[in-house]
Amino acid sequence: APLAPEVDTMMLAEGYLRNFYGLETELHPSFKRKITDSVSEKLKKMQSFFGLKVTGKLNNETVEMMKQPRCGVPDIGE
Amino acid sequence: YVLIDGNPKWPRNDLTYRIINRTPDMRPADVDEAIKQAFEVWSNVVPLTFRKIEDGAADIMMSFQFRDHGDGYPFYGPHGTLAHAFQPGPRIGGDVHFDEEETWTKNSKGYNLFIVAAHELGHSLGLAHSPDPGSLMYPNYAYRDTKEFHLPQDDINGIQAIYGQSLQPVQPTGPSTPRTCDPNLSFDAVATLRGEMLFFKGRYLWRKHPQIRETEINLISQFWPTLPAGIQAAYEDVEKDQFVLFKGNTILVSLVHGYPKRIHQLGFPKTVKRINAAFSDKNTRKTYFFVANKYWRYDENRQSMDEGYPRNIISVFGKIGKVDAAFQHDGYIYLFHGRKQTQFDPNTKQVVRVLKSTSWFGC
Repeated sequence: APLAPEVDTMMLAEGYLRNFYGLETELHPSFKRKITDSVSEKLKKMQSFFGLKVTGKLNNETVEMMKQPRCGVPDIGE
Repeated sequence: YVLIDGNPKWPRNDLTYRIINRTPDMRPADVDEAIKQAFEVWSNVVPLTFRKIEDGAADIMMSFQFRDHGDGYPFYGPHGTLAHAFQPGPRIGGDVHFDEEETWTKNSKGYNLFIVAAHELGHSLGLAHSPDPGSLMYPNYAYRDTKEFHLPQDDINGIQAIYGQSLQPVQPTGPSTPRTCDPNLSFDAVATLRGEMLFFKGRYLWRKHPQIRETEINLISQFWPTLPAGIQAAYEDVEKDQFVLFKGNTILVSLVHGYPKRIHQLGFPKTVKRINAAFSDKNTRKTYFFVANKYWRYDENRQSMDEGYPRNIISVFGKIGKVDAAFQHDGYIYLFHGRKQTQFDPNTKQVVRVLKSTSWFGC
């Protein structure tokens, strides 16, 4: 069955932040809160890099930026 | 610009490269030429040389790869991630991988191999991604006219910080991205589009949403890959949901077939070679065109110029000189001239105030 749009968007965001901003999502489920905090922090870094409004939240502008074709090299050092 | 953490660099200035395989999307000779030119982008500005070899291990190995190709950085199919490269170093260091599932071209269709290769080679030489949206090392893909390509100054500064200046007697320079709050900033064209304001300057475009304080600057080609730089006038026809752009004697309309057309088809005399500014009044369906010190009025319903035009700009809008850009917002007309803009009330036919051109950006 097709995924709900918001699930699809969240998966896109997590994949993007994992690939380009070093988000670690392989944590135990009990650390879910920690993941949420981490996503917010990484989103802030990404929004800052691209000159977007830094909210730590997944808004339309951020998703639009994540959908653009790009280089596979991370934006922050590994 | 941003350097890769630890500042890795090649210990020698004479480097070799090898093209392991080629995409079937392009003729082999075109692949080789695109990659050769991508190397020249960098060798033109720093004392590095790149020699192509056909066999054995080269410093920089370039290949087209499919999905998971064993380096821990898989591709995921068309779009998304286009390519990646490794920082200077032995073995896989410096190597460039292109996603074979993309459509590679030597023009604006699909993804231009030269543009992507030049970007990746920046990584191969020690550059990280730059947040400057006009730079080659910006992470997102944007087509640029390859015949007119000049390495942006941000990238020149970055690569010269690693390898030093070019050996050429005159140091190369490149285009710089305009600063949003530069007090001397002027615009080529300004228009609304579906609730946003678009400000054009050279090959750049600012997007401003009335409810959002931040302003995004991007290359025009990031949104319209085939649109040329240097748009001279633009307006939105709200009723037809069309975005009309002008450059020279050409009219371009987004997402509509049958264009480009010539401006003379609107009813301009042959002596008019270009339009400086335009805006459309959505209430009256009249579009105003500014050319030198005169303006014309076009009836969008009748599809013809109104009689009695052109008129002198000074007779209606006051002594503002040549108009660079114009748009209508909340019933007022904003006329941009140099680094200033005049807010004009069409009901009272009075100038309300004169503002800095960048006032919309919260500068």
